[in-house]
Amino acid sequence: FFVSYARKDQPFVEQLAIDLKRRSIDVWLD
Amino acid sequence: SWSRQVGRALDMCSAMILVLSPDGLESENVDDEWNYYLDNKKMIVPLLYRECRVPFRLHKLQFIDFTRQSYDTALSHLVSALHVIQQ
Repeated sequence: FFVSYARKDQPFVEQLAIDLKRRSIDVWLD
Repeated sequence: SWSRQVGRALDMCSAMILVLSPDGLESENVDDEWNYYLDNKKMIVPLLYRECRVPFRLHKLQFIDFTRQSYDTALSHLVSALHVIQQ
């Protein structure tokens, strides 16, 4: 999954990516 | 380059998680990315992270709302939606 987000939301998005990877969901963050 | 990498990733990924917030809606990159997916009929899962006015083109999509429920509850809804798409 491509994750589209604003820079200011990066801390939330990084935590989300960790939680999704733990559930075997691969995400792409730029 | 960064924009070429993003373009390649946009094409490589089969679906998008769109993080909606006032800053997200102001970002030209974010705007380009979700419009590219809609134009190419690729799937988008919008995630409402902070209250904002959702663009008209996104109204018909089902949202995962992180503003009105706990992080863990919203995350489990998101994971369910993404697992369905992955299958």
